[in-house]
Amino acid sequence: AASPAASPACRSLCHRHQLFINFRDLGWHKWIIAPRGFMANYCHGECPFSLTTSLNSSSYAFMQALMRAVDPQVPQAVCIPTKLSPISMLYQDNNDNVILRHYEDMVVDECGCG
Amino acid sequence: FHFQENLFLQFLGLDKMPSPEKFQPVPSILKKIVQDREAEAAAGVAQDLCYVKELGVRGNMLRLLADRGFFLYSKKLSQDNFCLQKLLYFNLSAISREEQLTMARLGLDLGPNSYYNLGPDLEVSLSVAREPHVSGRSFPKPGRRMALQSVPRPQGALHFNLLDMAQDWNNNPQKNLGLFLEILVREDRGSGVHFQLEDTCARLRRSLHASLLVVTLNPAQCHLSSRKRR
Repeated sequence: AASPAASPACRSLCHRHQLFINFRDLGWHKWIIAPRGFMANYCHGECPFSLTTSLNSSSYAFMQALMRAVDPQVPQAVCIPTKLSPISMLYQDNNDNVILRHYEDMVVDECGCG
Repeated sequence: FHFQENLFLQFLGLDKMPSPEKFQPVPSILKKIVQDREAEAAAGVAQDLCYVKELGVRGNMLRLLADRGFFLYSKKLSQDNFCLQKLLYFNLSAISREEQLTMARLGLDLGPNSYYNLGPDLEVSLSVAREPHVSGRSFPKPGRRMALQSVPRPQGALHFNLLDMAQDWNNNPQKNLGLFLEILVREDRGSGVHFQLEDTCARLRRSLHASLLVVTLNPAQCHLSSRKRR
């Protein structure tokens, strides 16, 4: 389920889209003990030059957008994760061992142009 | 979707999709670690994923290894207040060469007990298993004793530090012959309590659950975090 944008005009701009994958839907609940699902948020949207400074952008995104204005061959700044958080997964392997593993930078918290 | 599923399993370090018949009991400490980390992530608190503060050790992967051993039955069980003998065996082969062992804790759960159904006090003896010298016999024998602990009932899970031993096993897998567990009852076998003791031992055999909690640190995965902290 994607999060609603503020207005139709802003809908196409770079922002975070919320997406929750329930492990039960995949049958993975039979071996993953926790969590029950994964927040597979993703970044999507345009990064127009006029808004690169306001869309949580890096300084380089602004520079890139500026260069693109001069030379169209320079690629446009893209919508990417700017803040990520880790997750911990508790699951059972094929040998009945219980594994707790931490994965860094797994969940998209914020997006921006870069 | 099958292709992506395989990739995900590889990412987790699994060859194929696990299909456990039932979930192993998960110690409360593991549940607490998961809940704490989820709460910190939700609150946006910076986390050091290479330090397990609940256990006070460095590490980024925790494994609760299932016991692959078996019960031993001998004539000794009918004398000297012996209750049960069991070989405990933990397969450490899943630990890769890159990982450093930082903790190995044996957990012995002697099963539920209550003040309404008090059993006799127990004595738990833990020895290194050694190969039998008699040819043709496959049963292991107790070697060097590692721990001898009196256990008043009721009692929760018992824990034993096996870090040195696990490191030795991990470096030399052929040395891993397991552990020899013996449980004795400490009450005298009076005529009136004989049946009760046998009942206690039978109950212990049914409810005994052993597991080895192993924490490892992969320096390659934790290098970035330590640099970030500096």
